[in-house]
Amino acid sequence: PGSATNKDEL
Amino acid sequence: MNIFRLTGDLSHLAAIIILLLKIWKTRSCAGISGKSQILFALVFTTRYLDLFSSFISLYNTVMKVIYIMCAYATVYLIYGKFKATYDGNHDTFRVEFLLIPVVLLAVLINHAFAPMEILWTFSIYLESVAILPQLFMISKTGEAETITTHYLFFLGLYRTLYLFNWIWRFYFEGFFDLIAVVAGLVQTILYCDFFYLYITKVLKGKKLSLPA
Repeated sequence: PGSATNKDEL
Repeated sequence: MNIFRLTGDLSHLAAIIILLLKIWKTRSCAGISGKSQILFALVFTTRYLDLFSSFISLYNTVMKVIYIMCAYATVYLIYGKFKATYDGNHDTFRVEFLLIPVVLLAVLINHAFAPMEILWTFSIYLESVAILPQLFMISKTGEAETITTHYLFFLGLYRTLYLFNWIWRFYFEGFFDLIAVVAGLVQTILYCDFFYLYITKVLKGKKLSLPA
């Protein structure tokens, strides 16, 4: 659930 | 991508462009905190290092490049070209009081103890307080040029819209990032008194002046 993967935001 | 995130990014882009144009057109950075602009350049630099390692979308890459270029151009205009108009006597916020806690927090509270992840976390925490030197400078000078208040409005609006983006993503995508949300909340809360002054004064055609 962490953001370690979804770095799709600016 | 959702409407909140898109309008948030466009609001952020608008803020960055408004500031750059204000300095360029008026050939003056009076009332602008150079320290905040350096912090923003640092925020983008530490967050967008993945420009070289991962491709997400053309939009993502183009926006990151624009943000970084505008941030450094703004810093250059303030400390280089229009240095004579830089009001250093009022831009006195001690940024080390921001940087040290942010570095410590990024090392202690993150999603993964990996270089890129810690840099991203540092960038998220730093961005939430990077506007403080600017707000502090306005409180010291007791007023702000109207164009500067528009810059601050769009800058504050962008992260407020991102809060709605995160609600949207949590509800529709199950995506949730506690670090980004908490930092985004802090960042937005710091703008609250400015938003109040902006809506009650600037939008009524008055100048933004704080009780000195």
